[in-house]
Amino acid sequence: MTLFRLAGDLSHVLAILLLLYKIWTTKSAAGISGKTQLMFCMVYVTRYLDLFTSFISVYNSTMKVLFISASVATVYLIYFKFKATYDGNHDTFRMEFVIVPALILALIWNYAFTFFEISWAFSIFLEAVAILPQLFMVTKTGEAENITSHYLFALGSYRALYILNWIDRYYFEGHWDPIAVTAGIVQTVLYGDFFYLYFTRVIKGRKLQVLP
Amino acid sequence: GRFVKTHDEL
Repeated sequence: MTLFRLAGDLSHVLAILLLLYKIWTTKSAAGISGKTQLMFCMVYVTRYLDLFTSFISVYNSTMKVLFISASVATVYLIYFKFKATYDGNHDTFRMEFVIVPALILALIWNYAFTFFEISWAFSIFLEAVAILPQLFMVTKTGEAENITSHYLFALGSYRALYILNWIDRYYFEGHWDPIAVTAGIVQTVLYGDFFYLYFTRVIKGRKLQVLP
Repeated sequence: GRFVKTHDEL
């Protein structure tokens, strides 16, 4: 495993825990897109179907279990425990606009026309765009709380670090995964605007506000 | 196997 990937995975874990911590301590899901979290939950479940059929390492299995359980817990907190605080009125992005294209693309572009591989490809494509409802919500409300900004930064950094990992693996191992790389680049590009605002505002101690 | 290649990343 490359250092870039380890850093990426840790950034991913940090993002997930930051979000759970924010919702749990403030007892509020305000400013968080339930739709994005619901789609991330779908991403983990459809990707890690291989949890019991293909063993990679204790590290891999542990992370998979962690991602699935933390994601289910997040969705539970938003839609059940702290449902009253969830800002559904501002969470208006239509999930079918990304789920349907991701499914169609997975049926066309996959490594084998089997249930497991189509499910895996669907998961990769959906992950690339699952953040859209959250970014849409930040744009619509015009701002994000600092901890939400840190969450988005850690989540965006994760796939960016994976890109460095893929470059490293291509040169040193000849490893090349076109589906993951293409989706990973799209995913990272979607965070572009946010990264800019994060560096120019949040890092300087200001709240993240989207200009009208 | 069912997989064309092993998905060894997360």
